[in-house]
Amino acid sequence: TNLDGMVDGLIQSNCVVIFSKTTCSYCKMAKRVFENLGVPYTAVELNQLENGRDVQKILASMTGSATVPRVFINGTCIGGGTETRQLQKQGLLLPLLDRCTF
Amino acid sequence: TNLDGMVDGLIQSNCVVIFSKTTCSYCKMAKRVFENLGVPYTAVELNQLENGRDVQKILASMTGSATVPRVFINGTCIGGGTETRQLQKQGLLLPLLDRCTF
Ligand SMILES: N[C@@H](CCC(=O)N[C@@H](CS)C(=O)NCC(=O)O)C(=O)O
Ligand SMILES: N[C@@H](CCC(=O)N[C@@H](CS)C(=O)NCC(=O)O)C(=O)O
Ligand code: FES
Repeated sequence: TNLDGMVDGLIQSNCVVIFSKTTCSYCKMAKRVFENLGVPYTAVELNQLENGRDVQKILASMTGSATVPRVFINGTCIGGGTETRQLQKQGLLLPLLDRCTF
Repeated sequence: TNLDGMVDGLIQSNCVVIFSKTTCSYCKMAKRVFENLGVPYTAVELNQLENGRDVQKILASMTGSATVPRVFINGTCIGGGTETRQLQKQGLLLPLLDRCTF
């Protein structure tokens, strides 16, 4: 399996991608931000993927953090749960979403 | 090992006990509430305990939830991260802490 290709494919074809774990409240919080905005997102639940740990390592090298959630908008990592909520509070999240061409 | 005895012993001799996982942001949030109040707490990191999963099951039967954090004040479970922050915001946490006789 080409995991790098899979991660790339996901973030290049889905405006909002949240790498998450189903058991994590911070991940639920990040998802809720987009739900409250009525914005669809793709959730990748790393605790349910066979190669979840490897994907987490890939995200670490891509984004500088081996944690969840890892939130991508328009192919770019905007950070984790904290950054997502902060951007929303500052009204800076919707402008980012408007740029999505897919 | 008598795990029930261990859990009982901990919550009966420490005013604030937080059953936690070191990797969990919600647990960090609960700890921060007490740190900001200058209140000492005992943290039990279930992901670092050999019998962590069993302790989590004991907490589930004691408190109704198999999640972390599980927060005890004066021997009573006040809930998780959400409840801890809510009580603090409502100014109801310090009164609970004043009752501690140990
Ligand atoms: N400040 C970060 C916190 C990220 C974090 O610490 N995530 C935890 C779970 S809440 C984590 O990934 N722990 C290691 C793991 O689950 O593999 C954010 O806002 O996303
Ligand atoms: N609303 C609860 C959420 C508790 C929760 O869902 N905790 C997660 C981690 S954030 C959990 O325990 N997941 C299962 C596990 O880690 O065993 C609270 O405020 O404490
Ligand atoms: S695991 Fe508890 S908040 Fe992420």
